[in-house]
Amino acid sequence: TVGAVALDSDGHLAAATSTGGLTGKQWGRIGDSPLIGAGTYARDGDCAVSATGTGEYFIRDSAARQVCDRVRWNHEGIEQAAYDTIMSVGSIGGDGGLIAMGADGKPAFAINDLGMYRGTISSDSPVIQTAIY
Amino acid sequence: KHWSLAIHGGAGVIDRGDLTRAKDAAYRAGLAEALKAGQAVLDKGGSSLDAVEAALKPLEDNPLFNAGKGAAIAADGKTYLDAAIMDGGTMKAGAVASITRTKNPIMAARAVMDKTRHVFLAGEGADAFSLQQGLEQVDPSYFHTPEREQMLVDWKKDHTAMINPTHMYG
Repeated sequence: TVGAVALDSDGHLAAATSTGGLTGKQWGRIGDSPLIGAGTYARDGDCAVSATGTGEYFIRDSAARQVCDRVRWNHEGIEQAAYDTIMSVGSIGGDGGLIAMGADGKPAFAINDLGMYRGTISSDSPVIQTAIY
Repeated sequence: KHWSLAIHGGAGVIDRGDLTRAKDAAYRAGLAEALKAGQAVLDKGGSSLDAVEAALKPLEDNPLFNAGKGAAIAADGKTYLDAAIMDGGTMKAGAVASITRTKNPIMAARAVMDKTRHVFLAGEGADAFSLQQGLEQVDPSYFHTPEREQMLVDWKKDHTAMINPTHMYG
């Protein structure tokens, strides 16, 4: 699964996710990526989220929307909201990670898995940064 | 003007020891290409929506990542692709699932958002919609890579989807 979250110079947030799913998937199985609120979600002023992991748990825990609701309802910072959400997914048995971006354009990533490829760039730091966790 | 972009290329059990220097560099190059594509939109004052779509296309075209070319292969030997996009400003969203011929699935998701009053189209109907929208179509074999085909062979041995330690999850 691949994903992107962005804040533009008008302050709008957006999110996108794309995936091939799981090797050997059967019966038309669909994970969280195309489900708005589970694998992908954005709302101006709150957050933009793209997730990857064991989709069934991200669906059941409405992970992408949960990050935004934690920001919106509990006034959590984006990093705390991302971390708390991925821990919540983990508490019901789900593995994976997500990237999120808050209204200020600060990116956050949270993971309860063992690895994730990530990258970021911004007008404040126009140097490409990539990381493999 | 302030803008920001972050991307992910998936998650999995990545043992750095397994990741050769060349593979590490290849993954980072793929991520960098995606960041540049998004940066090109945002630097010109373009929308975050256009930027996330632009950033995903190189990742969908890159066989290293599990989306578009190089996607995981299902039990029946076919590739079924899913994608979604959401505009935080309008709260509009578009998504497709189980599409089989659109070269860049994120463009199909974007078309659902822009050209219909729906949010989520799936399967044959989504394929037909993508064709009707004039999105670039490819033969399903375009998405297959030798690595993914080997993973399916391995999966068939014991039916566990966690085959490729580099990309254990979707």
